[in-house]
Amino acid sequence: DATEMVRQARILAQATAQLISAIKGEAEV
Amino acid sequence: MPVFHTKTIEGILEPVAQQVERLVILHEEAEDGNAMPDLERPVQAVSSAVTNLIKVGKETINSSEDAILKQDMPVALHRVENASKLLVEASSMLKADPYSGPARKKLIEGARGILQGTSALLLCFDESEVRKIIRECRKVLDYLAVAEVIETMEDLVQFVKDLSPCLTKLSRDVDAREKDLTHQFHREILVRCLEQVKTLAPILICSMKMLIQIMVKRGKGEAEAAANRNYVEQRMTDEINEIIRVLQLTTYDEDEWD
Repeated sequence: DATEMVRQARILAQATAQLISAIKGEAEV
Repeated sequence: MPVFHTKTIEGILEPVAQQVERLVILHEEAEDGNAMPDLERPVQAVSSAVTNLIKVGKETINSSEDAILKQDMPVALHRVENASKLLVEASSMLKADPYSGPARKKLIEGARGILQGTSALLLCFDESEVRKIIRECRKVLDYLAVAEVIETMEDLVQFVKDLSPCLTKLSRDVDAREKDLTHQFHREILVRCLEQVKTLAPILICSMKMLIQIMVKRGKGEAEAAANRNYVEQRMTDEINEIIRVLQLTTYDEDEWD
């Protein structure tokens, strides 16, 4: 449970970081 | 001074926190009128990640017996969910008008909301994990309180049998927690206290054994032996109470150390 919660939070953080990169036009998503 | 008090939380949030910060600065500096790219796919990726996180979050709430977690976690989940909705709205507004100012604002608010909500969620979960370790500590404290009424070898054997697994778990949990903390001073205290507890445990058992032997033989020095046992027990109790105190500290409790 603990591991899964942390894993999903990490995935969300990464997706958010990618979104921001896309907003800034820094990366292809 | 670290912003996040565990390496786990820091590893998850630090990169996105920096990104959000840069996005806000960019937004404040550049009301530049550039068209926004199509954000449907990255927003969809965030939205799916939020759905999965909420699912795991709800499962965690349902399976937990921690009343504080049950109270706090839904608020954090709601925050993440709302932020995700803002991003979806912004994305669809930008499809219609890539220059939309309100859509940009929603994007920033959404990205911030995801960061704050995820942070609240992880903190809430982390605090719950800390409470589990504290429960283990209190179990050991309860056993230590029993030490003073152990008067036979049979009871001492049972005492050691009961105490040992709890001490092992306490030691393992505190050790893992210490390694995950970003705050060096808190880590050092936990290491020191844990070492003391490990050193004192066999000394306590030995002092209890000596007292029982004196009592059985009706020998001299019973009062001194009892005082010695009580002293060791009190020292262990103090060290564990200090562990409990430090486990509850975060980097926001710095004033206490000034």
